[in-house]
Amino acid sequence: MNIFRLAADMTHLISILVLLLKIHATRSCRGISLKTQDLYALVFLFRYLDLFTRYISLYNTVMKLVFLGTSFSIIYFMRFHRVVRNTYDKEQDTFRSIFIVVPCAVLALLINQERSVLEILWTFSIYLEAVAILPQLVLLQRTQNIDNLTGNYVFLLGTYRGLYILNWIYRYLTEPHYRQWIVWLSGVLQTGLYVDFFYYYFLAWRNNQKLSLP
Amino acid sequence: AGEEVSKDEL
Repeated sequence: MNIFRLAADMTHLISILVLLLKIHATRSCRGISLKTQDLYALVFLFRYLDLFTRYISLYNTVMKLVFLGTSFSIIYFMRFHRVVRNTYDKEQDTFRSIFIVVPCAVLALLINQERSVLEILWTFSIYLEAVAILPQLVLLQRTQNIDNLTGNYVFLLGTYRGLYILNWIYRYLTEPHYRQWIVWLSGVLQTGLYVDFFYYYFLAWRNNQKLSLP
Repeated sequence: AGEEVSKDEL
């Protein structure tokens, strides 16, 4: 565990807490894509199947359970909470998840490290996480007056991915057997998807204006 | 072992 990895995980955790805070404090999930949240739940579900087969560390197990629990509770609020569900922008959240789920599944079947069910599902989760933010970015573009917590939620998610790249560089330089092209390429693509968002986020911050994506 | 190391990530 290096400082970049720890910072990345904590940023990821804080991003989820910011989203939960938004939902609890404002009783609203306006501007949040349920499609992206569904995809993240799928990502965690398939990636953390090794909870049952391999013990890595207490930290690892606890974080996996926290990510699974929080992602499903967010979905619960958005789908079923008496008040919150009415604030979901269903008409605006139109991205077709199938267009990213199917290609990721095909890619995981074709390009993987090992022909086993667990490995292919794990690889699928890596590919899917890379593009799972797309419905959220599309929804943000359509949202007038993006609120602070939503903007910060997406900003923290992008920061978490950027910090993972620093973690990989560090590990590549310090651990002799650390090679993972599938993870690296997916991670770089994922971080790249945020570049546009970051640009407008900093522009809004510098000019002291509300964030909006053109 | 090369493949296992990155599985300790989240």
